[in-house]
Amino acid sequence: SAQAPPVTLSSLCKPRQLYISFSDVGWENWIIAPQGYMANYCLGECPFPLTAELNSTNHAILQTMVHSLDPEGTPQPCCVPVRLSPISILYYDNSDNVVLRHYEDMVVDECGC
Amino acid sequence: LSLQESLQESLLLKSLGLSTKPSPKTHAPVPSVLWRIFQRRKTLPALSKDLGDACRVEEFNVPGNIIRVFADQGHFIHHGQPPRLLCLQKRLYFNLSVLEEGERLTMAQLEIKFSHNSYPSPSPSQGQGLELRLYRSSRLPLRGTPAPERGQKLLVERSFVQLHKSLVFDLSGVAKDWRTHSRNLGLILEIAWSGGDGASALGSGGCTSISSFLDTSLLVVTLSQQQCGASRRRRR
Repeated sequence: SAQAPPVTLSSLCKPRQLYISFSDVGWENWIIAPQGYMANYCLGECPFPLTAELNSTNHAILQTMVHSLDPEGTPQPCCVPVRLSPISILYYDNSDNVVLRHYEDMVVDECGC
Repeated sequence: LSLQESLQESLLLKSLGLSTKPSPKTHAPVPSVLWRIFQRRKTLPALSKDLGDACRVEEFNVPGNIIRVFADQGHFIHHGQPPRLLCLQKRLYFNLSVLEEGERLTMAQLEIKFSHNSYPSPSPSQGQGLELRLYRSSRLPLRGTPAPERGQKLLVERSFVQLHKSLVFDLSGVAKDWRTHSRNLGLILEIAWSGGDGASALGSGGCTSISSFLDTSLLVVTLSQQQCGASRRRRR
């Protein structure tokens, strides 16, 4: 562990901001609202020992231990979304009907290992 | 878009349950009921959003994650003067073919809108008033037939003394039947003047109050098995 760089707070597993703009992907002609939304994503390290803030599973705790003993053989646990929330999109369909559609799991609220 | 980008776009659209990128020809106004539901959901705090159920429409208390409002594509059956005592006769048609195969219809609600509450109100004591009848078409009318075949199935018959800005009817059963068993041949809407003779129908009150008829629309709620079935499995 002496060689590993010190883990800083900002490098720990947590949500990072990611704004999706529908006009950037050329969808502004058929999406009425929203024009975009904050989807976020997870990024960061899951170092040993895992602290409670890192929303880790028991398996992740085990894996960090093994990683600390055998860094080449076993990777760190992944940093993934553990709580997501839905969004609603209003759009026109091909028959010019107005459609309101709810999509689950579209916004990353919390990350974990 | 490059070939790769268009492939990525089609995959993304598919994950959103859309087979192709919509290309609307007109931009109709957003029905107020949809805008209200959209705004309410948008302003929910994040935590209750997670607890809320994107696969249920709380406003109507039915399962569903897609709400569409279909504009009526029908036509008035009479140009000019409808038959005696009949103020309005209209064929209604809502094209439900846009619903994807994997969508389960859970609710359909017909709304008949008038531009305002019309007055003077007929006198119920004399048994005068407006009657509304809604038929389900089970046969296409022969070209030129002035009136719907009486064999149509009567769905709703009610009288109302005072016109309301909008009338709402639950047509979930009919819409489900259109999707599963029989062809969607539309509906026939009749509004008639009851009580009193033809002259009074055309006099003050009577049919003139129907002039404020605006339009009809069908609000349909469906549940996408792809989006609501899969995520449920994953969570479990």
